[in-house]
Formats: sequence, structure tokens, C-alpha cells
Amino acid sequence: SRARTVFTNHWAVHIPGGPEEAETLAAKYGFANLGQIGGLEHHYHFHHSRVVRRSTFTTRGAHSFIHMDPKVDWAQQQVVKSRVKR
Amino acid sequence: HARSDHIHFNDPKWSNMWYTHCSDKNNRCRTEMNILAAWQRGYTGRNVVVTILDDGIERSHPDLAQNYDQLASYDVNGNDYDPTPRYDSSNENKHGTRCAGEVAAAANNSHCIVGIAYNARIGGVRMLDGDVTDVVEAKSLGIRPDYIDIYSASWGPDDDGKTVDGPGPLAKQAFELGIKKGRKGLGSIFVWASGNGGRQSDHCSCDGYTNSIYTISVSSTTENGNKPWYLEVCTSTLATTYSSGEFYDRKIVTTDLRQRCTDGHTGTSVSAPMVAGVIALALEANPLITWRDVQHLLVKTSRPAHLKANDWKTNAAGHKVSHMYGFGLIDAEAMVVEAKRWRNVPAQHTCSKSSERRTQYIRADQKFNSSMISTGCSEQSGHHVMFLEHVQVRVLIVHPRRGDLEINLISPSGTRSQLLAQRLLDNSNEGFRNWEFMTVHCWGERAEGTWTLEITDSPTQKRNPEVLGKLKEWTLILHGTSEHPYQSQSSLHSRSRMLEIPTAGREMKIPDSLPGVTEPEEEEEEEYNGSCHQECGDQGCDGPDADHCLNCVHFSLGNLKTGRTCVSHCPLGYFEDGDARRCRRCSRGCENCVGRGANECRSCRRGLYFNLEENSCVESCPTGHCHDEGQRQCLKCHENCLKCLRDADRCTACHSGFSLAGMTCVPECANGTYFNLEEIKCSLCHVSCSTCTGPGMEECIQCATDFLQQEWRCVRTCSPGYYRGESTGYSQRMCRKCEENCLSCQGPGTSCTQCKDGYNLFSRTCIMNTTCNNADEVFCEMVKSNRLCEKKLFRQFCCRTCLMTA
Repeated sequence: SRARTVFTNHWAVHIPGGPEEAETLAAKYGFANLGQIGGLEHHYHFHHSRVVRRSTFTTRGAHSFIHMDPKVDWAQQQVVKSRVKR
Repeated sequence: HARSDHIHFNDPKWSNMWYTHCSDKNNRCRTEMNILAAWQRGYTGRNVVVTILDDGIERSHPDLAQNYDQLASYDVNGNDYDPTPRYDSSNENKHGTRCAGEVAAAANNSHCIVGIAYNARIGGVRMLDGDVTDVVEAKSLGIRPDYIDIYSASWGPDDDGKTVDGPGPLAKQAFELGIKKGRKGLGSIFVWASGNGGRQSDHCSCDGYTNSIYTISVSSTTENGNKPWYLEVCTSTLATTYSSGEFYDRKIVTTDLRQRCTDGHTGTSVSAPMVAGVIALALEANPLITWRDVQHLLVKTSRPAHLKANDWKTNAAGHKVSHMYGFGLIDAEAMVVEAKRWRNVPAQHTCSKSSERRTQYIRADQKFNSSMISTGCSEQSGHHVMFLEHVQVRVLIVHPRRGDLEINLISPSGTRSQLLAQRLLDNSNEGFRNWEFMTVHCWGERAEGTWTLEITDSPTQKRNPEVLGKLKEWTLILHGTSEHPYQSQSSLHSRSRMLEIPTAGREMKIPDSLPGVTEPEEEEEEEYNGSCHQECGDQGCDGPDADHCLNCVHFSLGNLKTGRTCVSHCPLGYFEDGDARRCRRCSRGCENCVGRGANECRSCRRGLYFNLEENSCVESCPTGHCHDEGQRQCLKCHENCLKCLRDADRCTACHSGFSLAGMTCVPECANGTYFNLEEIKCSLCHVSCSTCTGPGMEECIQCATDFLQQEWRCVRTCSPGYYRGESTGYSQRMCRKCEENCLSCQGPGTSCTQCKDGYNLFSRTCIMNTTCNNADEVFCEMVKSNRLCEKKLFRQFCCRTCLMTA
């Protein structure tokens, strides 16, 4: 049987406008901006403390509208990946 | 075999490090990884930075503290700079500390062990002790890429034999960024443990990390060269180290949590840090080698040694390779010697070609073949691949039970890579949706020619026989170079290419962590005194491998341009010229031949067919012949058939005056009639048909005048829910379906005139006759600004409420 998807309260967001724009958008939708993801330019790690930490469904709310914001190219709620030590 | 009783470290577990040196003076023991010899040349990993992507690193461990590097460390789980593991009663988070010790435990400090690169700097990234997401992986793979040289990871998706998973979009980008920009443009080096699921019949091709061209996938072998219980086979494995095996086999000693040592470390995670350590030695020997140079070095220097596998084969470039061990056991000394004199390989080119996008059925218990001819993109200078490195195959397969599939790829030179073996535990019906398989087994071969994808579906459990697997598309992605990768260094790789082997009785110097440090020696002009490869002839050799021979016992393969190697038998596509002791190429397309002539073929390469009349190989059989896939020959079709499929009487096209009925050619009938096979005469079609395949009203091919086609029937007027529309590509008119929820309409799109129950007509669209109760002004603004009501998916989404309120 297929493993159930577990959604987290972390988002990856692609904002071409730069770090200041990322800060503004994070604030607008209630996220904390945890900074750029490694060396990936314009990709930011957002965290939302009022969204449930682990959930089997995507929670809807004002934060969901970040996906539709014209200044956001792409946003993805992060899902838990099952990883094992070898 | 080697004796190494001339060197001693005071670390208490030194004598237990059987995979590094021999401690039993009365017995010979296996030291083919040649780590001591690399140390003796002065390479200990100095100025090289390695990090372990795992559950943290005990930075205060006495064997790690000396080489611990704060700048090569991070805690992704805690978002701070301290990667110290979280301690619990089960010591769950010991893994990273164990791996780190293998790489860079300090030498001669009276504590525990000696790391393979005991002067390298070591860091740890704590990223497995929490929810692992794409962001977590991408962050970890991209930490300080200009500072860290080697990332070693010994984890991956579940090794349960039923998972197919790999890096997400961000982690993929992180890999790509790492190899493009890391190490100031030379490329980050990612080392990966190939998988632990051997007992679950798992296959490392189903792990997108080990299967990536950007990672060096490492396998394991026991002390005696046997397959460990956890080993997973696949074609992306590049090299192997000693590790462990069954309970009676010796394991690995390394640093352990709480400042301890362990001699019970096991699993494939032993092997990745060992290779990371050896690569650190090579990077010290030559810091300017790129990420691809490192992979070339591993291909060139790893050896089958005594590793037992029944699938060792020599590819057309002369490399011995196995699905269990890749190119074999890693050789640290050969790595540093080669690295020292290495010249960067030419730029990487990538050439892709996709099959036609159409569904092809995979029948159970039958072999399905699909061939593709590649020119290696010779017409595109920036993409031209002549000499292969990695080969990827991206497939879109729909299948009712994924675990029943076996997939092979056959290169133009005849090298067969098993991209996927059956996985008994994989019951998934998800198939492979653009999954990329990868093989290194064609490394060094020529790219040009016919590539064949072979899929076998062998049901291991009862399945619905009517549900067939489908191959929808496949893409061949060739990576490599347009010129020979070693041509620029041919002068170095000819007579002066040699290993300096310590002479018997010579005192081994303990390198530079100890007093009396010796600098690495220059070995350009030294003479090779070691043993030659078994295929070398009486004139000797200038190195240990088959491509170092000055003449051959059996046959010589290759030429001066591509490099020569000695082989016992010529590979497919060549014939053995006994007088000249050379493997000579058959004519183009021949698999077996007796001479160079085009009419001297005896069988053809995959994807080509043997034309019996001309003793030649053809890509497709001439008209009037069909392809006999089993014998790979051309068969003459039945006399009425113009074309046939597999058998002479399975027609797919007919001669003039005949038409197809199923797969038989029958005499043609006039319009309004069809050939009745039972009565062997032309009979009338249904009144609604103009042409047909049988008497029924659903067997029309074309409709009679005044009839319209509606869902495979011919009708006088369109039914409710359909509108009269123009057909495209057909001369007849058709009834097309109205938009969803319309009871009747005037045409395509929003043109409803009546709605189904529960829906109201609004702006010629049928929307649910409910209203929202939360459509406040802000919400409506969002709906309006994003034009949600124009999108079909969102049309039921408060549109009516918003339109009414705003």
C-alpha cells in the first residue's frame, strides 16, 4: 500500500524579487523566513508556526494564498521523506 | 596479498583494522585496497575537507577532535552550527560519528583507530534526526560548496524492496549546483552508500540518489570477496570496498558515540566513507581534479581482485564491470598515483533522444524490445558524445505490478546492463513515471549505434491477464566526451605510466602526522617493476592493468587513438584475427562475423535483423518481409500480405485488391459491405454505416450520408448532452459532448442552454446551486484577482456569491 503523505509546516518558495521581497511576502502571509536554501538563488525556506507541524492533509488558510501571489514563481509545502540510515 | 608488518600505530584498535593492513605475521592477508601504500607515498588527506551528511558528529570525540572542522559542519535539524548528535539511551544517533571516524580519525594518538585520510579535516551535517524534506536535503547538499570537497552520505529511501524514490526538485538542483559551481568550479564530490536492501531483493536503481550521475555509488564486499547479505545490485555502482558480511565475518572498527570505539560497524554505510577517505587522498595528490575526473579515476583504478560474482564482464572499452561491485575493489595507491599525473578530462557533453510517444504493450512472459539508433549527436557540436561516461534511460511505464518487471539496456557494442531486476516485494501499480535509470557499464565505449531497451514482465503473483503493462515513452540520455578522455594525457599513460611498488624489505615510512614527514615523491620517470596483468605477453608491461601490456597473450583490443588493452576473447562486434592477435571490427551492425566484409556476418547486433538472402544486417526488413524477433532474422510474408508482423501469415498490410480483416488479407468488398469470414463473401453493413468491419451498428468505420458519428455509433441526430460539431480530419460530421453539468448546449465551452439537476445556469455555465457562507470582501478580492472563476477547477468556488456581492 502506498505510504501516506505527511505535510509539514515548512515551505520552499521561489521568489525572483530577492531577499527583501521574500521578507515582505513571508510577513504578508504569516511565515518566518529561514533564509535561502543552500546555494539555490531566489529559493527560500519559510516556516509557519501556526500550521500543524505534521499532518496528513494540507491545511487551508490565509497562508495558502502565497501559492497564488504574483510575486511568487513557485511554492511547495514540504512533505516528510522516509529516509533510512544504511 | 601483502605483508605490512613494517608500520605500526599506537592506536589500540590498529591491529584489528584488517582491511587496512595485515596484523597476523604467520598468515598472508588481504590488503588490496592499498591504503598503506598510499600513505607511504605521503598522502594522508591533508588540506582536504570531508563532511558526513548524517545524524550528527561527536566533535569532542578524542579521535575526531583534532581533525574536526567547524566550517564543514552544520545542524540542519536544529538550524545552528553545532552538529553534536542528540543522545538517547539507544544511541540511535551514532551513525554519523562512526562514518566520520573511518574517514579522518587521528593517527597515533593512543585512541581507537586510524582514519583512511587521517590528516583530512572532517565535519558533520546533522540532518537525519528530524523530518527529512526536500528543503532539508537541498540545504545539506549545498553547505559551503566552495569549502567542503567531499560530501559522504550513507542513507537513502527505504531499502524495503518496494520503494522507488529519489531526490526532490530542490535536492536535484543542489546536486547540479554542486557539480557545476562547488570546489570553485571543479565540482563537489558526492559519495553515496549504494543500499542495504539485498535481503529484501531491493535494487539500487530504485534509489534516485545512488542512481544519480552526480553521486559516486559505493558497494561492499566481505573479507573473502563474497556478497554481503545487504548488498543491492545495480548498474550505477561504481566501486567497492571491504565492509562486513554474515555474523562470522569480521566487521569494521571505528569511532563510536560517547567517545568510544566499536568493532561491530556493518552495512553498506561502511563503504561510502572509506571511498570518501580514498578520494581525499587523491585530492591531496591533485587538488585540481574535477568531479568527473574522480569518477574516471575510480573506473580506471578499481579492480575485480578476488571479488566473487558470476556476472563479471569486459565491456567494449576493456573495463571489467559487475552489477554487484561496479568496476571492483578500490585501490588507494593506484588512485593517488593516477591522480598525481592526471590531466582533466574534456568537457562533458550530453546527447538525448526520445522514442516516439505511443503506447506499446508489454505482454507477460514475453520479451519486449524497443531499439533506437543514436548518432551520439554528432551533428551538434555542443552535444556530441563519442566516448561514453554515464548512460541514463528515462522511462514512462504503466504497469499493474511494478515488481514483476526486469529492464535491460544493450549498448551498440553489445554490453548488457540490467537496469532493473525483479523485486518480489514491490506490489505497486504506479509503474515508472519518468524514472531515470543509469548505467556505468558502457563507460569508455562508443556512443554511436543501436541501443536496445529490453523489458521482461514475468508475473510472480496472480494478475488480471487483461491488464497489460505499457511503455509509453523512453529517452536515452548519453553523457560523455566528443574526444577521447585520455588523449591529452596519452604520453603520461604510455610507458611512463607506472606504479611505484615498495621493494621487499624496504622500511615503510610513517607519513606526515608523525615526526620525519616525507614529501610525496615524483614518479614520472621511474620504471615499473611490479607484476603484469595475466593477459600481458612476454614483452612485459609498464603498469598493472591489461591496458599497460606491451604485447598480449591472446588478443589486443582497441587502437593507438583510443588505447589498447589485452583481452582473452574479443567482445561482440569483433572477430579474432589469430595471425595478428588482434580483435578486428566486424562490419557495421554485425554481432558475430568471420571477416570484415559486409556479407561475412553470422548474426546481428540488437535492433538489427539478419537478412538471410544477403548475409547482411539491416535496420528494418525489406517490404514483403517481417521481423522475426526471436531469431533476429527477416521472414518472407504470406503471398497476399504486403507487410507482416512476427509471422508470415500475421499481415499488417495487403497487396492491392485485398484488405485487412484482423491480421488476414481478404478480398476487398464494395462500400456498404464487408468481408464475412464465415460465409467467405461480401455481406451488407448496418444501414447507418458507409463502410464497416461487421454487421453491427457499432462496427461502422464511416457513417452513411445523413448520419453523424457519436461515441463509435452512427446516429441521425445528436443525443441530449451532445452538440453537432465539425470533425477534424474526417469527412463525416460528429456529435461532441457538452461541457460537464450541461444537459444541453449550443456548442463547445461555455454555451450551456440547460443544466443537470442541482445546477443553475449562470453566464451560460452550469454552477452548483449553493452559495458560500464565508465569501467576505478579502476572500472575493482574492478570487477575483486570481480569476478563479475563469478556471474550470475553481468554478464552483464561491463564484456566484462573489459575483453577487461584488
